[in-house]
Amino acid sequence: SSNQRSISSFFTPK
Amino acid sequence: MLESRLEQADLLKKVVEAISGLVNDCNFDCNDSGIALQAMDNSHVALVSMMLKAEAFSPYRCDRNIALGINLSSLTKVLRAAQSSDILTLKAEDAPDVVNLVFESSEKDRISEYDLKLMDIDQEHLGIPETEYAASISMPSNEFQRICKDLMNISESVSIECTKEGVKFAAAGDIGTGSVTLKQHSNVDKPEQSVEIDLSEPVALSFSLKYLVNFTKATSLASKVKLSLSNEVPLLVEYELSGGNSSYLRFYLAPKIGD
Repeated sequence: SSNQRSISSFFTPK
Repeated sequence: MLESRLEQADLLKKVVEAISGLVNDCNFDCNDSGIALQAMDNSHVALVSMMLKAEAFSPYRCDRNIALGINLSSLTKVLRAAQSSDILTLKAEDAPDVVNLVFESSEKDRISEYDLKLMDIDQEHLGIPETEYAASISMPSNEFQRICKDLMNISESVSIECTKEGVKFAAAGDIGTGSVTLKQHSNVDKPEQSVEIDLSEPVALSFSLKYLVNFTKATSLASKVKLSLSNEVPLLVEYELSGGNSSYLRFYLAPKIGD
């Protein structure tokens, strides 16, 4: 199976 | 204060229906340009971003920034009282405890009025970088929904591969494999049936179908959906709202890695 990335690892807090 | 009137309650009903499977509570951020919403799903895999421009309302008035912290299942309960073709007006004071919703039937001289309690939501806003995507695909929204649902019967993930030949959605699971390939084609008589592929370089990424199927709850909002992909970045799934005033409902989904 494959690993799900987290969306917050792509978009950083403003 | 906020005062915004939507010709069709249906628009808000459908937007809330489309996102309530992903998000429980969120702020509706109101300012003079319109009503915006940004929220991650509970597992921080997907992000919802909605913009309802002031032009989508008539009239629209909001002189200060107002955050309406709303529990979406409570809002769903209130919106059940609105008929799809009702005129919907949202009203709130400057530092509100409640948002006031009025549903008016133009035919029946009926006015329904609800106050929904608001909550304080300390929400982190994420900056979404402007991205030049390697591939974008515009296709009928119902076709995208169909593909996602069909492939979910095969596997929990789908690979989306876009080349100059077309876009291939493929799934591999315990019972076997399945794929759907779409080639670019234009339908002059029914432009909403066209598939347009804009490609600058080939892309191949894998995504969880559970989230994609959830996004397709927005299908009835728009006849077309646009998928934008680049290697190693989240997929953007975009539905245009209320035609031509650049209002949108966007979903971002982080890719899966490895195999």
